[in-house]
Amino acid sequence: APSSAPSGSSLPAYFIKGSIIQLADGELKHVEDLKTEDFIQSAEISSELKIDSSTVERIDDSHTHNFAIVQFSVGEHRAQVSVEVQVEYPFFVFGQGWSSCCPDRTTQLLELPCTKLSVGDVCISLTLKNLR
Amino acid sequence: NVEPRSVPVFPWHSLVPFLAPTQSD
Repeated sequence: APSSAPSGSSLPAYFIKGSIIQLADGELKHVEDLKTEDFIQSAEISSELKIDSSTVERIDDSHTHNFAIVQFSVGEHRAQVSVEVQVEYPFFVFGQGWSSCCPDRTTQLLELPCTKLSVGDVCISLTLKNLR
Repeated sequence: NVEPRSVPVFPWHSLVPFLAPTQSD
Protein backbone atom coordinates (compact mmCIF):
# COMPACT_ATOMS: atom_id res chain seq x y z
CA ALA A 1 0.00 0.00 0.00
CA PRO A 2 1.28 3.48 -0.81
CA SER A 3 2.46 5.63 2.04
CA SER A 4 0.41 8.58 3.10
CA ALA A 5 0.96 12.25 2.60
CA PRO A 6 2.88 14.20 5.28
CA SER A 7 1.24 15.26 8.51
CA GLY A 8 -2.20 16.73 8.32
CA SER A 9 -3.63 14.44 5.70
CA SER A 10 -4.00 10.72 5.33
CA LEU A 11 -4.49 10.88 1.59
CA PRO A 12 -2.33 8.51 -0.46
CA ALA A 13 1.13 9.67 -1.46
CA TYR A 14 0.33 9.61 -5.18
CA PHE A 15 -1.62 12.86 -4.83
CA ILE A 16 1.47 14.75 -3.67
CA LYS A 17 2.94 17.08 -6.27
CA GLY A 18 5.86 15.42 -8.03
CA SER A 19 4.55 11.88 -7.66
CA ILE A 20 5.25 9.81 -10.76
CA ILE A 21 2.25 8.28 -12.48
CA GLN A 22 2.45 5.60 -15.15
CA LEU A 23 -0.12 5.79 -17.92
CA ALA A 24 -1.49 2.67 -19.59
CA ASP A 25 0.93 3.05 -22.51
CA GLY A 26 3.89 3.15 -20.12
CA GLU A 27 4.49 6.90 -20.27
CA LEU A 28 5.49 8.51 -16.97
CA LYS A 29 4.08 11.87 -15.87
CA HIS A 30 3.97 13.92 -12.72
CA VAL A 31 0.56 13.92 -11.07
CA GLU A 32 0.24 17.69 -11.50
CA ASP A 33 0.86 17.40 -15.27
CA LEU A 34 -1.93 14.93 -16.03
CA LYS A 35 -4.48 15.96 -18.63
CA THR A 36 -7.99 14.72 -19.36
CA GLU A 37 -6.66 12.96 -22.48
CA ASP A 38 -4.21 10.95 -20.38
CA PHE A 39 -7.06 9.35 -18.46
CA ILE A 40 -9.21 8.83 -21.55
CA GLN A 41 -6.40 7.25 -23.57
CA SER A 42 -5.33 5.05 -20.67
CA ALA A 43 -8.88 3.80 -20.21
CA GLU A 44 -9.13 3.05 -23.95
CA ILE A 45 -6.05 0.85 -23.70
CA SER A 46 -7.30 -0.87 -20.58
CA SER A 47 -9.16 -4.14 -21.05
CA GLU A 48 -10.92 -3.91 -17.69
CA LEU A 49 -11.59 -0.26 -16.92
CA LYS A 50 -13.72 2.38 -18.55
CA ILE A 51 -14.22 6.02 -17.72
CA ASP A 52 -17.57 7.32 -16.66
CA SER A 53 -18.66 10.91 -16.36
CA SER A 54 -19.72 11.71 -12.82
CA THR A 55 -21.51 15.00 -12.35
CA VAL A 56 -21.37 16.64 -8.94
CA GLU A 57 -24.95 17.08 -7.75
CA ARG A 58 -24.43 18.08 -4.11
CA ILE A 59 -21.60 18.88 -1.74
CA ASP A 60 -22.28 18.73 1.98
CA ASP A 61 -19.35 19.73 4.15
CA SER A 62 -21.34 21.05 7.08
CA HIS A 63 -21.42 18.03 9.38
CA THR A 64 -18.02 16.50 9.96
CA HIS A 65 -14.81 18.42 10.45
CA ASN A 66 -12.49 18.06 7.44
CA PHE A 67 -14.86 15.64 5.71
CA ALA A 68 -17.42 16.23 3.00
CA ILE A 69 -20.11 14.12 1.39
CA VAL A 70 -20.11 14.51 -2.38
CA GLN A 71 -23.10 13.22 -4.31
CA PHE A 72 -22.53 12.27 -7.94
CA SER A 73 -24.74 11.35 -10.84
CA VAL A 74 -22.74 8.59 -12.54
CA GLY A 75 -22.76 7.47 -16.15
CA GLU A 76 -25.45 7.49 -18.77
CA HIS A 77 -27.95 6.00 -16.32
CA ARG A 78 -27.32 8.86 -13.90
CA ALA A 79 -26.96 6.51 -10.93
CA GLN A 80 -26.76 8.36 -7.64
CA VAL A 81 -23.57 7.69 -5.70
CA SER A 82 -22.42 9.46 -2.56
CA VAL A 83 -18.88 9.34 -1.23
CA GLU A 84 -17.47 10.72 2.01
CA VAL A 85 -14.01 12.17 1.50
CA GLN A 86 -11.57 14.44 3.23
CA VAL A 87 -12.13 17.99 2.03
CA GLU A 88 -8.67 18.05 0.46
CA TYR A 89 -9.33 14.91 -1.64
CA PRO A 90 -8.74 15.85 -5.29
CA PHE A 91 -11.08 14.78 -8.07
CA PHE A 92 -10.13 15.23 -11.72
CA VAL A 93 -12.65 17.39 -13.57
CA PHE A 94 -13.00 16.91 -17.34
CA GLY A 95 -11.21 19.63 -19.25
CA GLN A 96 -10.20 21.41 -16.08
CA GLY A 97 -7.95 19.30 -13.87
CA TRP A 98 -7.66 18.65 -10.15
CA SER A 99 -10.42 20.06 -7.97
CA SER A 100 -11.35 19.57 -4.34
CA CYS A 101 -13.88 20.78 -1.80
CA CYS A 102 -11.12 22.81 -0.15
CA PRO A 103 -8.43 23.64 -2.72
CA ASP A 104 -6.47 25.77 -0.27
CA ARG A 105 -6.04 22.76 2.01
CA THR A 106 -5.14 20.51 -0.96
CA THR A 107 -2.47 22.94 -2.04
CA GLN A 108 -1.20 23.33 1.51
CA LEU A 109 -1.01 19.60 2.29
CA LEU A 110 -0.19 18.09 -1.10
CA GLU A 111 1.21 21.09 -3.04
CA LEU A 112 -1.11 19.95 -5.82
CA PRO A 113 -2.52 22.83 -7.86
CA CYS A 114 -6.24 22.60 -7.45
CA THR A 115 -9.47 24.48 -8.11
CA LYS A 116 -12.72 24.51 -6.14
CA LEU A 117 -15.00 21.54 -6.79
CA SER A 118 -18.48 22.82 -7.54
CA VAL A 119 -21.95 21.48 -8.24
CA GLY A 120 -22.19 20.77 -11.96
CA ASP A 121 -18.54 19.80 -12.38
CA VAL A 122 -18.07 16.60 -14.37
CA CYS A 123 -15.46 14.37 -12.76
CA ILE A 124 -13.59 11.40 -14.16
CA SER A 125 -14.50 8.14 -12.49
CA LEU A 126 -13.95 4.50 -13.29
CA THR A 127 -16.14 1.46 -13.65
CA LEU A 128 -15.46 -2.06 -14.83
CA LYS A 129 -16.02 -2.62 -18.54
CA ASN A 130 -17.83 -5.91 -18.23
CA LEU A 131 -19.93 -5.14 -15.20
CA ARG A 132 -23.06 -7.19 -15.53
CA ASN B 1 26.71 9.51 1.76
CA VAL B 2 23.28 9.43 0.20
CA GLU B 3 22.00 6.04 -0.78
CA PRO B 4 20.06 5.93 -4.01
CA ARG B 5 16.38 5.32 -3.36
CA SER B 6 13.93 3.92 -5.81
CA VAL B 7 11.20 6.36 -6.75
CA PRO B 8 7.71 4.91 -6.46
CA VAL B 9 5.67 4.81 -9.64
CA PHE B 10 1.90 4.70 -9.29
CA PRO B 11 -0.56 3.39 -11.89
CA TRP B 12 -2.87 5.99 -13.43
CA HIS B 13 -6.03 4.29 -12.19
CA SER B 14 -4.96 4.78 -8.57
CA LEU B 15 -5.90 8.44 -8.97
CA VAL B 16 -9.44 7.89 -10.15
CA PRO B 17 -12.25 6.89 -7.79
CA PHE B 18 -14.44 3.93 -8.59
CA LEU B 19 -17.99 5.21 -8.56
CA ALA B 20 -19.79 2.11 -9.70
CA PRO B 21 -23.38 2.20 -8.54
CA THR B 22 -24.38 -0.48 -6.08
CA GLN B 23 -26.19 -3.35 -7.74
CA SER B 24 -29.53 -4.02 -6.12
CA ASP B 25 -30.60 -7.62 -5.92
